Amino acid sequence: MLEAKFAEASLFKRIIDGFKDCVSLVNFQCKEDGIIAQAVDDSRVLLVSLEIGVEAFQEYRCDHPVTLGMDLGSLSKILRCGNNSDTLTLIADDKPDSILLLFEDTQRERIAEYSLKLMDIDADFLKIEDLQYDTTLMMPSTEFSKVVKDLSQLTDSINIMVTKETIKFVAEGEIGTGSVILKPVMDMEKPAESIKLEMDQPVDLTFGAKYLLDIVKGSALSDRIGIRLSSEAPALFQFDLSSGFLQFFLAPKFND
Amino acid sequence: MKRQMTLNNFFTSV
Repeated sequence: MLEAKFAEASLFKRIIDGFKDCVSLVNFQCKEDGIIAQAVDDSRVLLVSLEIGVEAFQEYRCDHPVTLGMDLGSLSKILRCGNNSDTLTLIADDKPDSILLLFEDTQRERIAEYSLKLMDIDADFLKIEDLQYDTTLMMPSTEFSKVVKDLSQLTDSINIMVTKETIKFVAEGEIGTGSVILKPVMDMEKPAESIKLEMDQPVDLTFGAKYLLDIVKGSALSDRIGIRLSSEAPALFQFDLSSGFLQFFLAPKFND
Repeated sequence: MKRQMTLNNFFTSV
């Protein structure tokens, strides 16, 4: 039996909205210590890895591990039926054909109940080794989102270059070029506005703009984004939850 | 021209 209760339905909505546009069919693996999911987009360029720890729930109980295969488009339709401030409880038995979603507005004593049919999803699982990264960046997710959205207007590839003191984003397109340069900065009054940079090796990497546009949809989950870059491995973009995370691994573009 | 790598270039399926 799984009973996973979010204090606010909006958290689960934001999690699903954060990656429903890049992957559609996802197996959610529910265990005693929380829920994890992994999915790769159709082009096999972007991998989403989700972990929701027990602490992120108001109440959590999972007696036996259970895998819930869901179509995120369908799940999203049901999530829109609940109000953001409702509590949301996910309920499934040990061998479920469907999952129950229970929205409760405790102030108005309104209870809405939906069931979603589950799917058998045959998805392979990619083994992510502990990767070595050359550069780690922490910055406001709104700032990163703005840079990606602005530069994506010019081109389908965005170049990220990091040297000791500078993070440079460059777009070269048919209509023109653009670049945004950011420097590490510590904002004592608003720590969330700080930009932190840890660099072991400079990096110069190119990524498909359309995938970066998918990644920034996770910005609603956290006001900070962690970006880890390596010349030898996919980049890691991470939004932290109060317990857990939403990670995106993105394969770069290389010179032919 | 740059070529888009896929995750299969880096990760193995299990």
